Amino acid sequence: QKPTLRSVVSPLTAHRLKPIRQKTKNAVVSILDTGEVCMEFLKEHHSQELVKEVLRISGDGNVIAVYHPNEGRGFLLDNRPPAPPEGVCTYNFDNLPEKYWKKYQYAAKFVQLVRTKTPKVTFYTRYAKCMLMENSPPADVEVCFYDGAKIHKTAGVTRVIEKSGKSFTLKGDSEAGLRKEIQVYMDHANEGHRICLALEAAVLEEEKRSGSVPFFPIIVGRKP
Amino acid sequence: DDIDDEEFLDNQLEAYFEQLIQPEMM
Repeated sequence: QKPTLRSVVSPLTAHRLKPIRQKTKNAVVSILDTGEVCMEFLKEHHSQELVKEVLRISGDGNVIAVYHPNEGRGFLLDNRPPAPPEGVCTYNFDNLPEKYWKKYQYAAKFVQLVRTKTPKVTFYTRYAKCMLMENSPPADVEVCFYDGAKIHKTAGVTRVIEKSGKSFTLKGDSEAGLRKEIQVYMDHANEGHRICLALEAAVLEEEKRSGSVPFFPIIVGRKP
Repeated sequence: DDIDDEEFLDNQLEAYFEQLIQPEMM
């Protein structure tokens, strides 16, 4: 049974992410304002950085254009990816050649990191700012209390930072044994999380009905 | 060699993340 890319990584989704161009060791990864994700792979040449290969991935992760600028001679690194040539060769997610899988995973990893930090719903309660992030399912939630305490839920782990700065981590839903004053924070965070999910569902309903512009991110309320 | 988030993190990316959680000026 040959492995498939789908068994290794899910198609990336870069919808609603703020554009950024991030340089790493030997590549530049960009989220474009078109929602596409671009990976430019660099090679040093006479102390210049040349873009030798580009993977240009659609915002839903399903279409991947691969090209080698300047017939493979490379293109000087610029502040935006080199444009795809005429008749560029494109693949879809399920027939991307294996030699590009690692590169696709690299782009997907970056996009996932950005999604965990991009608020989709921001809700100001009386005591805290609650943010439901874009990295569903399940989306992270960050509850920043105005007194400095913070509760962050991500992938089955809850990280608590008390206003004193003391921090600890809870695994799964085991909130047993919490000190009383911490339990109060946890209850407030859980209620804020529940409301963010309800707001997301309600607005999603209206967004589907309107089918025009995206309704997210949303900000509900303001810091008292 | 698994790709870890550290690979991407630098102060530019941290600044970008900071900016994301600052709401548009009310």
